[in-house]
Amino acid sequence: TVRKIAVLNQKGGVGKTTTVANVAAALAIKGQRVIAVDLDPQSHLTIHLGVDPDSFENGAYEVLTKSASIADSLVNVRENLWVLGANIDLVGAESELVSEVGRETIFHEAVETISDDYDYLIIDCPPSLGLLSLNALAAVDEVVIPLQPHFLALQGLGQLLQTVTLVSKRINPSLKISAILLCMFDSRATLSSEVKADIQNFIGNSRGTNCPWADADLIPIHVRRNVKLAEAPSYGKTIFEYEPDCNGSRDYAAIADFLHDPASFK
Amino acid sequence: TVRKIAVLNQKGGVGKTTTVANVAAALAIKGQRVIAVDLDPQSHLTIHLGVDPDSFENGAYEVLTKSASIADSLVNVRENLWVLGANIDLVGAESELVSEVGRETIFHEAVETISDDYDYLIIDCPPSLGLLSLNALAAVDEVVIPLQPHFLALQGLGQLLQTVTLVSKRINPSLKISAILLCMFDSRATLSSEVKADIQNFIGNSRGTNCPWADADLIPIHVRRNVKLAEAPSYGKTIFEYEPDCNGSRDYAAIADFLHDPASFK
Ligand SMILES: Nc1ncnc2c1ncn2[C@@H]1O[C@H](COP(=O)(O)OP(=O)(O)OP(=O)(O)O)[C@@H](O)[C@H]1O
Ligand SMILES: Nc1ncnc2c1ncn2[C@@H]1O[C@H](COP(=O)(O)OP(=O)(O)OP(=O)(O)O)[C@@H](O)[C@H]1O
Ligand SMILES: [Mg+2]
Ligand SMILES: [Mg+2]
Repeated sequence: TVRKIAVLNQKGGVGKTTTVANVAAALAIKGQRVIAVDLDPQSHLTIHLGVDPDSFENGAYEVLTKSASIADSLVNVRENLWVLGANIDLVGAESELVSEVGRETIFHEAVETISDDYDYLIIDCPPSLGLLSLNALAAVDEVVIPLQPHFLALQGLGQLLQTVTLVSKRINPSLKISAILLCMFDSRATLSSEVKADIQNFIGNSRGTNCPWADADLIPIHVRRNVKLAEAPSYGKTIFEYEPDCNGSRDYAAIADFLHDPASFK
Repeated sequence: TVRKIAVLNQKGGVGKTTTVANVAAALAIKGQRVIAVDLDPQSHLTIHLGVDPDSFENGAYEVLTKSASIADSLVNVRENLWVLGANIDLVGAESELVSEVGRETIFHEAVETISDDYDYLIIDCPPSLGLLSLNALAAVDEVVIPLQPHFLALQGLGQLLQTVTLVSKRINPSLKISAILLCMFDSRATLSSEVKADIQNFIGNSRGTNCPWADADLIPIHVRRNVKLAEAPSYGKTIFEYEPDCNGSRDYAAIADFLHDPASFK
């Protein structure tokens, strides 16, 4: 079966795209067959992986407006790695689909048609809880939440959890938050460890309840701040291609290993 | 006259709120009478300045839905500093106002009623180019754009400039981009100086044209990455209250000086 993951946080600039690009790449390097989906009209995942948003005929927009299947829209970007790209038309998708019946489950329908010989489908969401992100949540089984270990990040988390709860109640009962990932972690800053402790307590207190994050892991590897991670996208490269010997590569390789097999870390 | 500034960038987490909070505070300390407006339903500016978003009767939402004037909604938070706060109702404002005639100029109307004995009105915008941000652009004379010196930041800038151009053509002919501010600047990273050079070239090439950024300054002071800036909001404090002797305080004091009197830096 295809393991389907949405990477979501409505707060901007927390590391969603960087995480999708590099975790997808790490899994592909390990031999997993991965589809990375760009649901952000800003096309950052598409650009990050070296694809010109104007260069493909079919992408996320065509799939959402039902003029193409996912299979006909995939771009093979690396060995074992395909992208469903975002082009500028995606900007209009949310308003175009606003009156469509079942407007939140269109992507779910499309994902159901994917062949079973893919191992992972990972969706990069825009920084919002609007229709594109709702389509992602309705289509997957797991949510991974990248979070900056800052005070205001905790503020937004509540609203995000509320949205996941609503989707799991009304649309997608199998939806779970599988993991929270601390990004841009500064181990010298007490703020980082204070926010981390807050999140650990929060998750601990929800163990044994039936809320969607009751079994969420706080991923034990944090993505350290590393300028190489910010440089790689300007070359259309993953971190492993750009600088295999840096903290960014080490962190994302370990995070991919954890997601693929959490038991091996315990 | 009141100098009216919108701080805008649709990219998330680039330093808009941190900039509004600390520049407003620095100007107030210098004796300027400043209104800081929180137009973000996330209420981060409100929280940053120590105001509970549930604690005031009237705020940005009431002003936008015309049930209160700005004068009746200001909260005095420091000497010379007032906040027009954002509460959770603001989340609904964009959809509530979507069919209102002149929906983009409602805030402009409200701002016209402000007494002339304020010196500055500074608006913190949400990370989007939607109706709230358009109301900000229609109401002010100047835009200040905080930018993270990263590759993908340049990608979003084009769309932002396009929006400012449209507003200046169709709604607010006096609208100009007065400044671009590099935030979270890492002077050891070549990426920071490469992006800075790109922006300098871009601005240089538009001198003498009649586009809204023809006279924009790249502010000569950059906000360096400084964890104190991320810690201060969790205490409801400005950087000057939290840690007057750190790079964050020095940078924002100098930035406020530059905005108040650019000539003194040349
Ligand atoms: N660990 C890191 N160290 C340094 N820079 C990083 C790191 N992670 C991400 N960045 C950079 O920070 C910026 C924001 O990251 P990214 O684009 O992944 O966030 P995002 O959550 O996808 O943003 P958006 O909400 O706009 O989609 C990018 O320029 C990226 O290259
Ligand atoms: N120079 C800096 N050094 C360290 N941390 C910073 C700096 N500037 C801002 N931050 C922190 O980075 C995060 C994002 O900053 P901020 O909230 O000001 O951005 P924003 O553009 O207003 O975000 P949003 O788009 O969500 O409104 C916050 O947690 C803030 O405290
Ligand atoms: Mg992104
Ligand atoms: Mg903000």
